Formats: sequence, C-alpha cells, structure tokens
Amino acid sequence: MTIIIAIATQKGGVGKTSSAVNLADAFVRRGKRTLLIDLDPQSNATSIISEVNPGKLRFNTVNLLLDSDPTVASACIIGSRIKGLDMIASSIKLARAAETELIRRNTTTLRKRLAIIAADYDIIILDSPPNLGRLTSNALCAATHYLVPIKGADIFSLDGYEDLEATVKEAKEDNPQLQLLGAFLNMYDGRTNVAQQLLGVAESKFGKDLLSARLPRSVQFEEAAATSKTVLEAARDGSPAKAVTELADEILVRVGLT
Amino acid sequence: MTIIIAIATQKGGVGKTSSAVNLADAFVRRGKRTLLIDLDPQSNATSIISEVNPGKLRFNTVNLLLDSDPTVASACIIGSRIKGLDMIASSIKLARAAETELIRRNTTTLRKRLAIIAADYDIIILDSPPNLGRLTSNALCAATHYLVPIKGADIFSLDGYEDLEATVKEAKEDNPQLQLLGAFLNMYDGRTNVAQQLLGVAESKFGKDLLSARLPRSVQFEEAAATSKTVLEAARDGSPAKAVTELADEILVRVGLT
Ligand SMILES: Nc1ncnc2c1ncn2[C@@H]1O[C@H](COP(=O)(O)OP(=O)(O)OP(=O)(O)O)[C@@H](O)[C@H]1O
Ligand SMILES: Nc1ncnc2c1ncn2[C@@H]1O[C@H](COP(=O)(O)OP(=O)(O)OP(=O)(O)O)[C@@H](O)[C@H]1O
Ligand SMILES: [Mg+2]
Ligand SMILES: [Mg+2]
Repeated sequence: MTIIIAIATQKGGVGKTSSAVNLADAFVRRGKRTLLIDLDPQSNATSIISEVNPGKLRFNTVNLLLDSDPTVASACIIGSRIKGLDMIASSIKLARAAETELIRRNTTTLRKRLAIIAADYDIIILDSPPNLGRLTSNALCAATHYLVPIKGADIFSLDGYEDLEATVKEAKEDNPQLQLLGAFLNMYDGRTNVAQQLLGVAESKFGKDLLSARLPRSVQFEEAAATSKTVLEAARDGSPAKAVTELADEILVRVGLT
Repeated sequence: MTIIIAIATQKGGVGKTSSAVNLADAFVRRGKRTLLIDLDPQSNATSIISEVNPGKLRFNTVNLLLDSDPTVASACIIGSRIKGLDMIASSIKLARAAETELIRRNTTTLRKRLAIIAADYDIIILDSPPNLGRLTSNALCAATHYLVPIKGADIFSLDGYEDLEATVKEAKEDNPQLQLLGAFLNMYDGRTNVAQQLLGVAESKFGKDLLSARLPRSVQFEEAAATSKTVLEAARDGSPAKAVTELADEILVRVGLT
C-alpha cells in the first residue's frame, strides 16, 4: 500500500515546505519510490526541486484537481532535479482555482485522482498551504497519514492544532483511515527557555505522537532553500542533513516501510 | 485623515502578526489613537492583545464583515490589554465565513464598514492571513498603505512579491489611493551570507521603498509572544524594543503622522 503523507498546519512559516523537500530527498536515498505533490499556490516546493521553469509546464496541480479527464494525473507527473524523485508542480493559478472551482467540488477530488497513480510509488508527500481551506482538505482526504511541523519556539504553531484537528475530523468522514503520523519539532534550539517550555507543552499535548527526531534551527536550511537545494544535497555530512535522515528513518518505521 | 495600514504577504511566518502588535504598541506610546483589526482566522494577534477570552465576545471580525447592519463596526470595537489600543478580535469561524459568504461579496465590504469608525483613530492596523484570498483583498481595498515584512533569510518571502503586487493591482481598481508604505527586513541577522545576499536583492527590488529600520532576529520576540506580550511590554530597554520603536518612527514619517 502506498503511504500518502500530508504535511499540514495552517500556521505559516513553520517548515512545511522545507520538511517536504528534505524528507522526499531522504526517502529517495533510502530507496523509496517517492512523489512530491505541491498543493501550495506559492509553489515554493516546486521552485526547489523542479528541473524546468514551472511556467513552461503544460500540466500542474490545477490540472490534477480540475481537468475533466480523471486520468490527467499521470500526465501531471514530471521528474524532478533529484534522480528518483518525481513531482507534480504547483502554480499561483491554483489559488484562484481553489477559491472558485474547487470550492464547488467534493474534497475527495484529489483522493480519486491519486488512486490512478499511487501504485507506482512507495511514498507520496503532499505539501499544503498555510490554511485549512479546500487544498488542505483535499490533501487530508487523500492521505493515509498527516504530519504536523511545530516551530521550536513559536507558540502559535501549537495553538492552532485544535483547528487542524477539526479539519481532520471532517476529512475522516470521507477518509476514515487517515491517521496522525505525528508532530515533530522544527527549528528547535534547546538552549532557550521558550523552546524548552514549548517542548514540555508539545510532549504533554502529543505524547507518543511527538516524534523523537527534531530538526535544529540552522542557517543551512535557509541557505539550501536559497540555492534551490535540499540540505542533503547542499551539505550531506552536516548536522541538519543527519537530523533530516533521522526524522525520515523514524517516519519510515512509524508507517511500516523500513 | 486616518492612516490604514494593511500588513500583507502570502508568505507564512515572516512576522505579520508580531509586527502588527508590536507596532501598534509603539504607535500608542507615541500618542497615536490606534486600532488593530485581526483579519486572520488563526487569531494570533487577538490572543496577544485581547483582555478577555475571545470565545466570550459577542462581536468579532465575522460580524464586522458579514452582519447586515453596516453600523456593526462600532459594536465590534473593544479595548485591548494595552491602554490606548483598541482592537477588533478574530475567530477561526472567519475562515469558513471567508470561503462561503465573503466570496460572494464585493471586496470593498471592509472599506465601507471602516468608513463609519475611522475618524476616531489616527492609525488602523490590519493583520492579514498568509494568503491572497478574500480577507487580504478586503484589507487592501480598505487600506491607505500596505506594509510588507520580508524574513531576513527566507528567499520565499521575496519570491512571492510579484503575486502580492497582482492582488494589489486588483485592489487599486476599487482603491486607487492604495500605496506601498514599504517593505522591511524582519528576523535580520547580518552575520550570515544568505541574509546579506537577501538584503542586496531586497535593496535592488524595492529601492527607496525598503525601510532602513530592520528588526533583528531575537528570542525576545518569541518569548514575548509566548507570554502574550509585546516586546515593548516584555523588555522595554532591549534592542528588539528599540528596533520596533525605530521602525514605528520611520513609518510615522513615511505616512506623514509625526
Ligand atoms: N530547521 C530550520 N532552521 C532554519 N531555517 C529553517 C528551518 N526549517 C525551515 N527553515 C526556513 O524557514 C523558512 C520557512 O520555512 P518553509 O517555507 O518551509 O515553511 P512553510 O511552513 O512551508 O511556510 P508557508 O506557511 O509559507 O508555506 C524558510 O526560509 C526555510 O528555509
Ligand atoms: N524578529 C524576530 N525574531 C525572532 N522571532 C520572531 C521575530 N519576529 C517574529 N518572530 C516569531 O516568528 C514566529 C512567526 O511570526 P508571526 O506569527 O508574527 O508571523 P506571521 O507572518 O504573522 O505568520 P502567519 O503567516 O502564520 O500569520 C512567531 O513565533 C514570532 O514570535
Ligand atoms: Mg510552504
Ligand atoms: Mg500572523
């Protein structure tokens, strides 16, 4: 069975995209056939891993979600810059489409479209936008698991979890198998009081659903993104790359794909 | 004339909310009658400055935007924790309302509603969500100026500026007086290469529209938010508070309110 992971939270800037691309690279290096789908109109994931200028692509997530031909999913898949990692690119046009077209459709659209292509992959990662609108609902309806990044010292990234849970509950009506893969701490700097306090709150809120692997705050993440690379490509032996690999391995164990 | 500042960018986590509440406090300390309106369903600004539990409020931004009685705006205004700073609270219900109701209305709804209360204030600050949907369009149609936070080392916070400009252009059809107050660097740490590169790109992209005041990356911002305070309340003499005051003063000069 293909594992489909929606990386979701409405809190902005907590590392949804950076964990999506970095984990995708780590899964490929563990020999998993991986597809990354960028469901955020900002298209940040697309700009990091796309080989071609996204503007020149004939198909993207707008087609995936709105074309009348349900088999369009396979046409949307392209190879990324990373050997062994496929992708479906996003576009800013997805924002308007989500507001006008997608709102009239069932949130199970993506789920139905992915069913056609899922068998070719071990893991599909869905990067979602910072809101709980139609795109995130579609992602949660299509996913087998959802993964929640918590920003190490950002109290608001914890605050919004109840609202995410409400959206998850709605998605479970169409997708009862959806389960929490877990939450993990990103940009974690254990030296500050506020991060230690937040860790305590996260441990009591998530319990065993808090992954033990954490990603440290490191400028290597920002540098990698600025040069359109993953941290595994930019600095293979650095501590950020090691932390990403540890997180990926813990996820593989939790979803039963070791 | 009342200055209405929309703090807007679709990029998540760059400091829209933290600059909204910190600048609001700085403007009050400069003797300006200030109102902060939280247009983000996440309600982060509300949780920092609200005196009462927002769940107990009878009126919030949902009423402001959707009640049939246009004079509801005055009923939505409450005092915040900060003496001299008024606010209109948000609620997660705003998300669903924006997707269903607001989508059918003209983006000039907020503009019309604010016209009734604006005269009581020197400055109104609009905190917006991390997207370019209806709530941000309403904010841009109501504003006299828009302010764009750029995260010091986050290449994506610069990337998305063209998309924001497209939304601004649409807003200008209803609000021709809307002007760019400027962009400013937040979480800036000049010691890293990626931040210095980003500064260079921002200078060439914005020119004189890049404010010279910058907010440093400092855990005091995260600590203040975690204790529901502004940095001016939490550490009045710290360098973050001084930087916020400098930014506020530069803004007051740019909008002609010294
Ligand atoms: N562990 C980390 N240490 C330092 N910087 C990080 C880390 N993880 C992510 N970042 C940086 O933080 C910024 C925000 O991350 P990212 O864009 O992945 O968040 P996001 O949740 O996808 O944002 P959005 O809500 O806008 O989609 C980026 O510049 C990214 O490079
Ligand atoms: N200069 C700074 N230094 C360190 N941390 C900061 C700074 N400015 C903001 N932060 C922290 O970064 C996090 C994100 O900031 P904030 O929530 O204000 O961003 P936002 O753009 O409003 O996010 P969203 O897109 O979700 O609305 C918060 O935890 C905040 O405390
Ligand atoms: Mg993202
Ligand atoms: Mg905010």
